Amino acid sequence: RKRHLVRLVSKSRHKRDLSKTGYMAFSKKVLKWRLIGEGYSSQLSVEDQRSILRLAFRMWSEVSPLEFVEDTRSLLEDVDIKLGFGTGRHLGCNQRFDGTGQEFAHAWFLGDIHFDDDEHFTAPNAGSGISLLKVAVHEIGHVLGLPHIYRAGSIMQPSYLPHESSFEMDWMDRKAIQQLYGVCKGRFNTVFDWVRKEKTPYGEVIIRFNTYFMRDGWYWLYENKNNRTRYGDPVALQIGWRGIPIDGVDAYVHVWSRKRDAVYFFKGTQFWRYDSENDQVFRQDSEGYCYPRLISKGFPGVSGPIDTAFYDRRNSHIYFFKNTLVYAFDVEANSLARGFPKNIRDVFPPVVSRDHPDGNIDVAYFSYTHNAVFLLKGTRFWQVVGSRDRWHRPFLPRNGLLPHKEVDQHWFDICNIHPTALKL
Amino acid sequence: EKLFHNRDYSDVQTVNSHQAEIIKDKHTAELFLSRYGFMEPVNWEEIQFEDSNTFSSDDFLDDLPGAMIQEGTSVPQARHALHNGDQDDRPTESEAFISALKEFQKVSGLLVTGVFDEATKAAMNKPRCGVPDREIELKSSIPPETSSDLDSFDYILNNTSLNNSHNIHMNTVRR
Repeated sequence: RKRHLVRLVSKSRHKRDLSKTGYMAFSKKVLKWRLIGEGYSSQLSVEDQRSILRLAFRMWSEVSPLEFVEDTRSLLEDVDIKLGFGTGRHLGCNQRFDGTGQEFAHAWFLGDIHFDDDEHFTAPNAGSGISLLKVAVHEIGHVLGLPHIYRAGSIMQPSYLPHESSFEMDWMDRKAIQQLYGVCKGRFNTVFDWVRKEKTPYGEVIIRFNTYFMRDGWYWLYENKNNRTRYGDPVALQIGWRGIPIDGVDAYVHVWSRKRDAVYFFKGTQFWRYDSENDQVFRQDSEGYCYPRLISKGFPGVSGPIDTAFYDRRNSHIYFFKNTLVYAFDVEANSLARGFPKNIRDVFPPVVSRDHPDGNIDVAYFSYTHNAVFLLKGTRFWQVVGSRDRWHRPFLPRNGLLPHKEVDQHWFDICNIHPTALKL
Repeated sequence: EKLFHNRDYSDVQTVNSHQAEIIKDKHTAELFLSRYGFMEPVNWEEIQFEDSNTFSSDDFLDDLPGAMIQEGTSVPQARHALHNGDQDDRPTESEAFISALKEFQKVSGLLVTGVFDEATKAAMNKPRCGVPDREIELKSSIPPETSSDLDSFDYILNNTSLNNSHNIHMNTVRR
């Protein structure tokens, strides 16, 4: 009886917090929305309307911890955000629309969004009319608690700017919504720089890399120059990495030296070799090995599952992490390096005594952008002391771990979306 | 009789019987500026909607202090109406209009002249969002909101649309 009461009260009382800005915000992370049946537009097909609105909500998910799910079944009062089209007097709303021109939509705090169906709403990139996507993203911003922002390029500008062919939420808009709902946080399965060789039209071979973050069955490409993920990410693993386990991996290792260039994914007790040129896993590689293979077979002395691993080009060793132990595997000798496994504190000592992940780490990542190795665990990371650090401060221990920082303050806006919004 | 369209709406002629009122003179500009929060409504009754009596029946609103809420106005403006409490130190009408015009010109990136020129007219006639530009600060004389006040106040915000009114009662009954 008591539990029922708790559930009853929690269900109907939406706890509100004013957050620091004094603007109201939802205190739920997963919000339900619905395009109201009697409020369909007469200009676009219903499916077009719903898919544009789905994308608009997804765009807010991609930059904030909020997730949105279309709910066409629950009681209306359990739907957080209701949207509809109407002209003049509409949907029982107190504010009448003014016909074509001027007001094209309005929204109420934490509740409804109405679109003026006298306006000529069009699908994205139609090149004419008023982009329903752009207006929807703007009005959802209001519902989430954002006011108008008079900044060129902000999606929260009050007036419609037709000429922007494609639009995305810029840095300041992201910070505005994150002021209300916080930043995206979470653990990762692995992080790596995927290196590829490409030929220019002149036949030159150039080497490119991109940074990828993986979490469960999703991945993000991270654009280091722009401090954000690729627009439209996350994407499902099975779309971008054919052949690896679709529910995620434990580690990614790129063995790259004068004689070798091999990419491996690890999951459980097995590992796969990835064919970067054909963008899929090898069934059988040029050495005749069929994949997946047992880790203990490919790397004698090491057995899965492992926490993570990375390849150190300085000494051609792969460092496998498992619980509190580190296994250094000498690739050239095809055996564990002498004296390993060792405790992680002995191999990667803390620079500040109590500031250490103490094993069970999520990710060991060598970043070409930062030319440094990072160990990630939970929402924190520790940077490994590099040669340049030791040049400036010789007293630093070799492979020491510098004091931790927050992952989300270093790699920004790596946000989940609701599974129903994931394109498969 | 309502048009019935082909399945693919190919025969939709966007013949719009009604057009938003063009902002062309001082009067319509004043309406625009007051509607979007740049100045106090000059003729409060002007903004009234015709089925005004439906709203006042909602007793939540009645107990807002000093409420001069007209039916049909959206709640954000209701907070705006609260502002009217301090009558006697108002600027003259034209001063208020000019300062509001300047404010609008400034935020719209126009030359701040205080004159209702062509550029300002064009900016006012652009398609735009109906949410007011200005948040109206509640007077400090209003007691700080307790969380329960906040809840009930939020409830107003959530459920102002008519088709939710039955929800309001239903929830009240359930609580």
